Amino acid sequence: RETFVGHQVLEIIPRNEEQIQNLEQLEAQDHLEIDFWRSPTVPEQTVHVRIPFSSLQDVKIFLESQGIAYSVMIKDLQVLLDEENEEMLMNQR
Amino acid sequence: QERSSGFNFGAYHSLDEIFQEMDQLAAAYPTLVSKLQIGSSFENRPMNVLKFSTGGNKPAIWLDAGIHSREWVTQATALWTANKIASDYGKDPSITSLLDTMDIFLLPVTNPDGYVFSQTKNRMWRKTRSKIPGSLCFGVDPNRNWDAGFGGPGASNNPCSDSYHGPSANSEVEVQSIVEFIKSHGNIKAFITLHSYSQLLMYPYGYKCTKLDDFDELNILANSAAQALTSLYGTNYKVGPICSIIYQASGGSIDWSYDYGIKYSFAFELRDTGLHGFLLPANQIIPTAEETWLGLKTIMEHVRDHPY
Repeated sequence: RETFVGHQVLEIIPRNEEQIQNLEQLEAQDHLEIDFWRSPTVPEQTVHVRIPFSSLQDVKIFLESQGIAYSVMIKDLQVLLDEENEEMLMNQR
Repeated sequence: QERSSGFNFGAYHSLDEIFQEMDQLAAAYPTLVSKLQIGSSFENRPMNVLKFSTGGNKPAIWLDAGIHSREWVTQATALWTANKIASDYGKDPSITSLLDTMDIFLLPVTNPDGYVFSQTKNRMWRKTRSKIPGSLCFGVDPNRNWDAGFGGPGASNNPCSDSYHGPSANSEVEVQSIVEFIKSHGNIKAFITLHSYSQLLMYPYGYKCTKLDDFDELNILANSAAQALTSLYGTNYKVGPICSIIYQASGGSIDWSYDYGIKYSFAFELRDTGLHGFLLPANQIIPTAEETWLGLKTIMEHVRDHPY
């Protein structure tokens, strides 16, 4: 079973078209293995993206270098998954 | 078979449990509900559809759920909806009149391989599980695989991407099975697909950003449906064409259905603000299903009252 320890979900708010294009460039970087839950669309619309632990530093540096605002929406995805799993087991019982 | 009174619609369930409950519904309402298999998934799991019919060859409404497997609240909502349709027939005048006029086909788990994979191997899986020749990666995004602007903007040609469109339109047997069923039925009047994330109610197009011929009617209807949905718990929905309220995305199911001639083609993105990702807490399943039902009902009533 694949685990998601250390994966974070970031909420990003692009301010203009240029920042949206920057995010689209980021999305095209396959090696980062990022997973857009809500893709970049128009300025001021929130973007949600899951980032593996190994790519976190690269992505955050990229965002900061481009002046793109972000916050951590989910700090550790695996913690949520474990809680959900626990709840499912309880329901099954 | 034992009646399903003990089934908990407010919990997430395995594929086997969902299939069992579908059998239970068919057994509990034998004159209204039947189960049919419209095909098999890549890993040979059945594509099971519930047919709600009072008999005769009526025009029909198609509903499918959970094409992106990890959105579990979608499949759970579909199952609650199935029970609601069955149990309200003969009690709710609107549903009774609907089913006296039309049939409903409901596919609660559109991507069964992905659903099982997301429960056993990778909780974030959203694609099918087909093997891609020449690639180490598996799976195709089944909502980029329809024959509607296939391979255009908003879909990836990289087999390792989460939005990979696949080698050709309808390459995924799950998509092909639905297409064949819709074509062979020949009288589907509405095509509604249920997804989850971001609270949206959308209509075509996604593969292009032009205004569709029925824009005014679909826009008014979608807004009424969203209003009905919001009236229950205040969940905020955005309404519009895929291209303008999300982004240009090619190969989507409702674009195909609309171009095929099914005027009432809609996609719901159910309740999930993102805070929990695709892990919407189970205590939100029933509220999500209840509010979605009001939106669905608004659309289905309109379809019933506006034959074409």
